[in-house]
Amino acid sequence: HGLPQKRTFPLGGLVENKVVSLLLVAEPESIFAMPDPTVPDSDIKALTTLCDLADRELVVNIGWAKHIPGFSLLSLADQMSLLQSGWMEILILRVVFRSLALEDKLVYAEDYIMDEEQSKLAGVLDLNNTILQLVKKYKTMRIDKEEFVVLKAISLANSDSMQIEDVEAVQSLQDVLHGALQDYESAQHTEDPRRAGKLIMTLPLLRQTAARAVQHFCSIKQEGRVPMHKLFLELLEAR
Amino acid sequence: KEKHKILHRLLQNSTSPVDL
Repeated sequence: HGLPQKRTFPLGGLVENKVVSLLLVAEPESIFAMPDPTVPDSDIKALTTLCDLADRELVVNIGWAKHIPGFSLLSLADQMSLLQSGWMEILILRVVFRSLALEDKLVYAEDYIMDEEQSKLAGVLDLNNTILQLVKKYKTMRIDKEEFVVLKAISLANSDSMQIEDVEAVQSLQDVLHGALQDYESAQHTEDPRRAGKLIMTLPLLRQTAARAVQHFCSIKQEGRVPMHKLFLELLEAR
Repeated sequence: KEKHKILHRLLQNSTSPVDL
């Protein structure tokens, strides 16, 4: 019929796009927050739960980063630099994606969903409202899992660390991921030729939100009332 | 770099949680 065969097959672009497939496979399972049922609800309990969850998420996400095609080819120092500047964006994007199905609630974990009241109690209402603004953007765009996994990898590769040794190698990682997003969009979202750009344009709000989150948890750290695990502390101190 | 011992160790470790 003169129709381009590959493009009309719904999964055509997906099968062709190796990077997207690898990222989908690498995507870690969600972990549980497991708030201590014997401790009464309080701001300290909520923050302790969030910090503990973040620490465990970080371990999983460092493992995930190693599965981003090309990431392990960077020097160890550059891998560290990217993670030290991009870790909070990755954690937030995961919360955002988990929260897409809900209204005004953030799914920090399947067993730890924060609504406005809980956010107030934990003293993170402003922060959670900014994260909800991101949720709203991606809801409006109807972001899919493929786009989410590529965008998350892009946010790490594009974390603008000042310490990068091999700038060209990081640039080529960015190019591979950006190319994967563009290929995916031109195969799967032919109705909107600007969709890849629209997704990239959500990253400034993500950067801003992550900076705010790091700042918030740094001041909590300074108050010293909330126990924090070593990896989380290490990365909070890396800014 | 000394300050980032855990990150360093996790990146060097060949088995990531995703593999397990």
